[in-house]
Amino acid sequence: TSELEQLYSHVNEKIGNIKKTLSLRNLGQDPTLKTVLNKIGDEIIIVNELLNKFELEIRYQEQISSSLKELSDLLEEDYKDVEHLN
Amino acid sequence: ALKDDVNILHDKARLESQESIGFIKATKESMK
Amino acid sequence: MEAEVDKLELMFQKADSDLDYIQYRLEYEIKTNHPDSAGEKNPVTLLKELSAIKSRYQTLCDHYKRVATEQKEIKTRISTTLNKTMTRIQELQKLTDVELLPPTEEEKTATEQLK
Repeated sequence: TSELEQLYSHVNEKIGNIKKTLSLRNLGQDPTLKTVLNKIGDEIIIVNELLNKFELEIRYQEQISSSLKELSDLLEEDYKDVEHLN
Repeated sequence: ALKDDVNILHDKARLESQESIGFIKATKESMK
Repeated sequence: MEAEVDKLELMFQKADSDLDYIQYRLEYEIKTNHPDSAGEKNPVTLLKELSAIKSRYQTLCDHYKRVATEQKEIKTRISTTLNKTMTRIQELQKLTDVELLPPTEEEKTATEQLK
């Protein structure tokens, strides 16, 4: 049944996409909707730029993580030395 | 909504980065 | 029975390719009627860009959560190790009665921050 369910959702997804595309069919001709389309296009550009910044911040966090790892290793060494002294 | 979500997460990530930098400094200070 | 299953399978495959063909034809029609120009994009392109953005957002979210969790774990490990080390040093001081200078203001603030 799970295979059949997968098949069912696969076909349904395709039908959904077709319906969506059908509704877009005459969108280009209507001037008012054209402005909406352009606005969506602009928003997509803005969101992409924000995602780029977000990605940079995640890269920066990864650098911080490696610094934290180094620090943790240093502390482990310190602790071993103190244990040794003790 | 997606734009706001990305902004919120980006600010949160930046705050956490600053907090981690502070944490590293404080730890190094304690190690002296 | 097997023949019936094969027949069904063929029917599904045909339905699947028919759906692909319909989708392709619709997109082709929209692209021809509404070609992408510098300032304007056709609805099909925008739809694809929208779903690309959503999946990129999801990927970045998952990545961010992984890094944040990893950082928390390392910080906890650092705090634990540091506390253990300090406790051991204090024990050593008692054992050896070594006179140590009182902690400087900076060290106090750092310890407070860590706590």
